[in-house]
Amino acid sequence: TSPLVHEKIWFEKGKYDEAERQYYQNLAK
Amino acid sequence: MASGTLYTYPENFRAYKALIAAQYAGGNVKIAPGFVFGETNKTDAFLKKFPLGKVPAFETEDGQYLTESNAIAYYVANSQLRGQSDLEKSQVLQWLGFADSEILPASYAWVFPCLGIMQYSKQSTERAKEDVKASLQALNIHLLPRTYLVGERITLADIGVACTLLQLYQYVLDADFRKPYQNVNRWFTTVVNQPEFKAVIGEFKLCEKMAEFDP
Amino acid sequence: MASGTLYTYPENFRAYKALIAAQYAGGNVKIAPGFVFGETNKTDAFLKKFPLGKVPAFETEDGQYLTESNAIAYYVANSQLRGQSDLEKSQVLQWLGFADSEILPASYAWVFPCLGIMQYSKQSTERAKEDVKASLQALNIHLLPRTYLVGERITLADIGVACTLLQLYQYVLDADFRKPYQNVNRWFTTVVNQPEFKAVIGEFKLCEKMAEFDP
Repeated sequence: TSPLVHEKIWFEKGKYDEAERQYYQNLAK
Repeated sequence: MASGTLYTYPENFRAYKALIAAQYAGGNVKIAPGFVFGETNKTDAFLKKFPLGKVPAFETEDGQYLTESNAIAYYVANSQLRGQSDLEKSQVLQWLGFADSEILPASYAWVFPCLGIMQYSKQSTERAKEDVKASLQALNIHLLPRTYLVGERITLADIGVACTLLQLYQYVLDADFRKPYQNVNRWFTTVVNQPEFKAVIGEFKLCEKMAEFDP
Repeated sequence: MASGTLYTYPENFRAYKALIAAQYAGGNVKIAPGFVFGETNKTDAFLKKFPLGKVPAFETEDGQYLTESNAIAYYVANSQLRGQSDLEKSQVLQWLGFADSEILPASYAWVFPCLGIMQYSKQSTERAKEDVKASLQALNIHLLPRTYLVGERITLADIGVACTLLQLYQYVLDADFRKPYQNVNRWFTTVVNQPEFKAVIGEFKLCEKMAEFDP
């Protein structure tokens, strides 16, 4: 088994970044 | 002493790192007035300086551009904050990396649903809690014999890790949950009550009741 | 010149950063013989040194412990690689942060399903491709008038970003996809063909056919 399988990777970072962006953009408005 | 203009939205923990570092170093870091997130950072003028359109973003007083919050904090810091020896400088980078790769993903996964920023998933939240425990445990072991993360004075390591923990300590690390991590609590409380921190983040109130997802 | 022992599994791009930096700096970095990922890093002896059990992990020859690949690479580097002025040092950190926060998640999301390491999701892959395009475009603009990312010599910025791009250039950035990013291609080719890189990663072969998920 590839060691990469055991690496802890934040696959969903993009989703969280986008959600954070939307949240603060809405706050800015 | 570095000076310049910081582009950010309010209450951005990433921007706090640079602002607190500037307090220690005595640099003049002004927050760009009139910056509207979602608008200003999509203008051609902004994208010419900062092609990815992200914040925090920093323009030095002599017209250089920096992004990535750790880089900006480093630039406006002083030699105490950056670490003295090569080992200390590396240890500072280690803790900044730890904050970004270990604490931040778990913090977002746990707190964002509570704030309505993301959808709730029981599995994600439970895993995030376990990840937070692992991070706090690693910090707790390290801080048993130490006042600060690196060396005997505050460095960017303390600033970076503390700023990344703000959200957790504010919303979800209630007294019960944080009880096993006394060394971290001691260190965190000391750090956020330094005048340089208070000048940026104000009075910090520790979580009393763990926030939860409210459908 | 820093020396010590690096714990890692083979072909770990994070470990490459430190190994390549050591090639430039002349340090003696040995890879721990007999290290078995999933076993050695779960032993009490390892966890006592490196509580989170992650690799790469580094033990200096005088018994200090470092984790986080950028910190290890920094430690074994020299002043050329770290950047000369405060601005250059900050720019090096900026690009290391860019590699970790902008390139890496998208690279994993795109490539891992092709390697059978994670499940395929059309939506995730398409978003990852767009994120990779945005990162390459930012690099392409930056590298139009520049040979290296920071200053006029190779630094940890080039090492970190190039190592983080290895997977993409190996598996998915075929000639068509990478065609719009000529400056990045020029820079990447130059960097991976430096003797110090080749000593660690060998001859690098650019992607000929874009890997895809095979159910």
